[in-house]
Amino acid sequence: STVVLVFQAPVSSANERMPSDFKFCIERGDRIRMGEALGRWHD
Amino acid sequence: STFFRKVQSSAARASINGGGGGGRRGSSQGNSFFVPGATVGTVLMLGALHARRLYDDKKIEEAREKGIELEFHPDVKATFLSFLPLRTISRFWGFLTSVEYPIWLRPHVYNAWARAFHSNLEEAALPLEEYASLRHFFVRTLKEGCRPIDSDPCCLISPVDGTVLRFGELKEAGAMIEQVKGFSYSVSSLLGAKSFLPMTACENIQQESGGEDKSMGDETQKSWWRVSLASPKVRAISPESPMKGLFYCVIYLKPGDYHRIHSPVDWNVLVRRHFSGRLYPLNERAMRTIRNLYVENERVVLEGQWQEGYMAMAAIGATNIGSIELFVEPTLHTNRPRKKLLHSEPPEERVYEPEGNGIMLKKGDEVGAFNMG
Repeated sequence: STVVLVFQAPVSSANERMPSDFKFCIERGDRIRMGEALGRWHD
Repeated sequence: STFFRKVQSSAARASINGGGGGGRRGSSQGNSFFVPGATVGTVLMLGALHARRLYDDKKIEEAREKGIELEFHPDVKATFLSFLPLRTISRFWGFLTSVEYPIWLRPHVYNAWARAFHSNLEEAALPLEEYASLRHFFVRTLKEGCRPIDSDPCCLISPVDGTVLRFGELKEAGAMIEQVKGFSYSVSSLLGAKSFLPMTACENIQQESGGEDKSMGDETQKSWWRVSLASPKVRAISPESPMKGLFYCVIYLKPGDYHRIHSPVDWNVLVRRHFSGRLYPLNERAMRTIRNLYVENERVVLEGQWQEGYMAMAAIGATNIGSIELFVEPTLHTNRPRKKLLHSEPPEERVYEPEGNGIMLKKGDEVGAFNMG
């Protein structure tokens, strides 16, 4: 079985001083457990 | 076969040595050899198949470590799969795994399962004796605190235990996700043509979608018979591009993994779509050899909104784990017997009430589970 997530996440515009882009914190082939972060962004 | 020949020759020798009235005794001795012989033969065959699978997995792993990408390569065995009654097989497997075991047998069966598929039994919420069947054990809950939820408010968590297959940002025209190198499928085919996927009109689709990747559009032009058999939803490439900031992540659950699905963020589920497709296996080999695997298989899609915009989660079934249970909608039944021959029915859709708000889910809430068969 497989789960596919598709989602919108924050991306900073070119003129922003502090980038708030969403970044994945995983690698392909990683084992991940429920509750662990897939990605983060800055507020 | 050598083993069986030896068993048969030893049985024949026993029959000759016995002679006359003793021949009957010799024959019964031969039969008594045959049953354990067949069992040993079966065990050896299963062992050899398992060893070969481990060897193949190791080779794939080594190739991946070297940075070699798996490539799409259809083969005859994969084509043969499409003629098998996989739904019936899946349902029969579900029936077999629902059989209740006697209490004394349960720990042995589940320990064997855990050894074969690397499950951590210490995490199971209940003592092993309390899981009446393998099916019940398979969707076991976990002990309190086994899966702490990341408390960072600016993070999106994994909804399941599994292996990350793909992730990234959807940028290309048609919003394609790569199945393996050389073949991609479109997100709108996966989620449904009526999905609220944030897209913008794209005029240069021909230039942008062409190139080295053999996408679905190319394949449909080359293979008219595949088009005629495929469901309408996988035929056309979308003439739109995804909006900036649209991401995806594909996570594969092995048979030994915890098989419940949780909410990745706080969000409102507005729509549920059920695609009653096929039930191909979803292993690595199938990914390399079966076209549109995720788009063809039976799946449940939840779509909604979260604080940053669009959110969709697709739970895709396989032959062994064919039915998807939704805790937010207990009346939904998947992996039903199929009445029609062609797999071209539109998805069954339900809009969650109250309209506009849907069902509110908190980060980490249980959403559903994958069941055996």
